[in-house]
Amino acid sequence: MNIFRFAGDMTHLISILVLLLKIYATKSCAGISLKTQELYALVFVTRYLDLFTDFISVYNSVMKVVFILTSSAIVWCMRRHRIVKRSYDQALDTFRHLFLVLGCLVLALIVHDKFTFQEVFWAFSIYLEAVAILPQLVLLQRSGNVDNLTGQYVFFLGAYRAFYILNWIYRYLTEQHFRLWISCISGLVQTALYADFFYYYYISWKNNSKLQLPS
Amino acid sequence: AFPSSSKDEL
Repeated sequence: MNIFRFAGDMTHLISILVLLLKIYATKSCAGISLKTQELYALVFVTRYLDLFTDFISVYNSVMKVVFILTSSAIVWCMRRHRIVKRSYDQALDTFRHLFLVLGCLVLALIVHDKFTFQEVFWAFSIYLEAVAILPQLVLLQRSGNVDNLTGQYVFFLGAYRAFYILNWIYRYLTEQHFRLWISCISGLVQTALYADFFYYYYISWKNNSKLQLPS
Repeated sequence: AFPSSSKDEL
């Protein structure tokens, strides 16, 4: 494992912890898209079907379990927690996320490494992760104001993407048979979706002002 | 198990 991959995993983990902390500390999930969180939980569950069949390292297995548990915990809080669920912006979070799921499933049935249950779901999870942020970005766009923690959450998610791309470049240069088409193309799509958000995040940081997205 | 692809990533 190289330093970029590790930095990517850590920023990914931090983004999830920032979100959990925000929900726990403020007892509010205002500004957070439940649909994006449900998609991420689905991404982790379908990608880590190999948890019991292919052992890679203790680090990998532990992180997989942590990602499944933390993403499920966020969804649970937003749907079921007595106080937290009251602050959910249901009226603003109207993205048709089922279409994303169906589209990714069809794509995974067409483009995959091998036509097996695990491989198809692995490809599905990669495609779904690429677009899972869309409901969140639409929600931020609609609400206009972005509170600091939500901004940081998306910032760390974006940082995770950037580090993973560096990781793939590094692996491509150092490993002889590194194949990455499905991951890399999906990863580039995913990172491109953040570019717009990052631009406004940078502007607000430079001006030391509150993050505002144009409507 | 997957030394040549990105399936050893998270």
